[in-house]
Amino acid sequence: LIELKNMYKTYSMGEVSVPVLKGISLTINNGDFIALMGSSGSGKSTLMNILGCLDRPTSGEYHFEGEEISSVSNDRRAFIRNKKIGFIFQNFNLLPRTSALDNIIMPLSYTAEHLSSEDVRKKGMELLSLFGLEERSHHEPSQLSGGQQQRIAIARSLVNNPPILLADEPTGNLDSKTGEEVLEIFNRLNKQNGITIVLVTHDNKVAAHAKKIINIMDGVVAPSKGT
Amino acid sequence: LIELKNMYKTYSMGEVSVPVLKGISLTINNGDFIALMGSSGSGKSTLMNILGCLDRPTSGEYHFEGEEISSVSNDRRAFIRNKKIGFIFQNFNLLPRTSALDNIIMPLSYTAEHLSSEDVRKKGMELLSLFGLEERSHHEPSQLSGGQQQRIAIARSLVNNPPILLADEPTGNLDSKTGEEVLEIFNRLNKQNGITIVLVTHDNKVAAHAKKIINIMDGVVAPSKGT
Ligand SMILES: Nc1ncnc2c1ncn2[C@@H]1O[C@H](COP(=O)(O)OP(=O)(O)OP(=O)(O)O)[C@@H](O)[C@H]1O
Ligand SMILES: Nc1ncnc2c1ncn2[C@@H]1O[C@H](COP(=O)(O)OP(=O)(O)OP(=O)(O)O)[C@@H](O)[C@H]1O
Ligand SMILES: [Mg+2]
Ligand SMILES: [Mg+2]
Repeated sequence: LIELKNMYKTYSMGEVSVPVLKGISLTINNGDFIALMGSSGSGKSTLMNILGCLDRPTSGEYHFEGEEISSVSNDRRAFIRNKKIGFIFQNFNLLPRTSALDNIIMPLSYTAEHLSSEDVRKKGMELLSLFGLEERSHHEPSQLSGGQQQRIAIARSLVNNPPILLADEPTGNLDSKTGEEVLEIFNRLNKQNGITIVLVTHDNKVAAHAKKIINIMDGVVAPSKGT
Repeated sequence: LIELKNMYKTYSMGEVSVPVLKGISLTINNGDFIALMGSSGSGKSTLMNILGCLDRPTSGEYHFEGEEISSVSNDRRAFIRNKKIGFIFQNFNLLPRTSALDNIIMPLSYTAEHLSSEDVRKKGMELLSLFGLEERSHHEPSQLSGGQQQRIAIARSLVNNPPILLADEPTGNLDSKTGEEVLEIFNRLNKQNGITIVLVTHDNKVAAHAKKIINIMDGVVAPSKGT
């Protein structure tokens, strides 16, 4: 499904270079459920942004369903991103003066012109209920708790039924019970719907829900172990 | 040091009321190290914002060092907030187009007119080193990882040497090693410098570092247990 070959990413800040990914190679197969771990600042979000077509590598290849996409047009990457990938940001990235419901259904405005606005709204309310937040549908992000914002970001990533879900620390703001409910949803999506999941986490208990753990260390993939 | 008596907080959104705190009473003594726990949306950040003089209760009393401050002037509350309280926000609240170093030393511009700008800068660099981020001093928040931003927010809360530290989920974005380093710093501040700490966390392992755990449930304090 996805193959990264010898991927490098260096940020440049004027005259200063910040090398982060230093030759990442990895394969993600259809139906995988992978936990990505590594210390703070090791490059996990950087890797996720590249996987999610939100950023380009400095060098190296990104094969997506057989197509090399690291240097294709922005339009092509935006198409893939909107159609194929659900992304949960580490800092949520919700739209500020926008209700929880409208935040959740936002991706459908790019991809689902055939759905009636009533169907769209219904889908959004279903996702709100799935995450126990139907009573907060009209709240804006500043009127939600941290963990509620996180769940809205998760719901939004699922509204398009994406075949691939990239989740950057999706349970960091959740108590263990609420976190377990979210992981249970991910498990079901992976086992029943065959959705491929890459999940960044700092928590070993969360990582244990995945089928495989990949560790990032010094900008490369450390030897991975199965769970 | 701090006493809350029968504290209520209800948010009003037009015609809708959202009751959150429903009669919180608690005492925080000098030198306490308290972990505040409760499920997502239970009111922990709401309580922390009231403790930090960032928000006022709907009713009830807030006694701070013997002074009832829930209804005193904004100026008085701002004075207490700047001089006495270090606050670590759940979403960091760093200034966007501002370097890590400048973010850290920002509180000193309100409170430390007697320090030379060289001393201020030196203090900021010491805190950056304490958190292992001296090489990131010139990065803006968007050029930092989630856990690095969290550590900058933590450093900023300490720059004033506050007698009270309010930390809203300070390790959520940190791997266990980096999180342990932060908690070690908190431990030292509490044991050696006598700083009073209230720390919100979802993680039982983090809560175990505190001397006492307070649980918030259905808007009130559930029976607390020692650690
Ligand atoms: N735009 C940028 N410009 C310069 N450096 C950057 C930029 N974005 C990130 N970095 C640096 O790249 C490194 C990797 O960042 P990244 O966000 O990928 O880490 P991470 O593994 O997700 O960390 P965390 O667990 O703390 O979220 C960090 O040291 C960070 O300071
Ligand atoms: N400005 C607001 N207007 C209306 N409701 C609000 C507002 N801010 C918070 N709330 C609601 O108040 C409740 C408590 O929020 P709070 O942020 O205190 O929870 P929390 O315990 O910190 O949760 P988390 O663990 O997810 O951070 C939530 O249900 C939230 O939706
Ligand atoms: Mg990250
Ligand atoms: Mg909170």
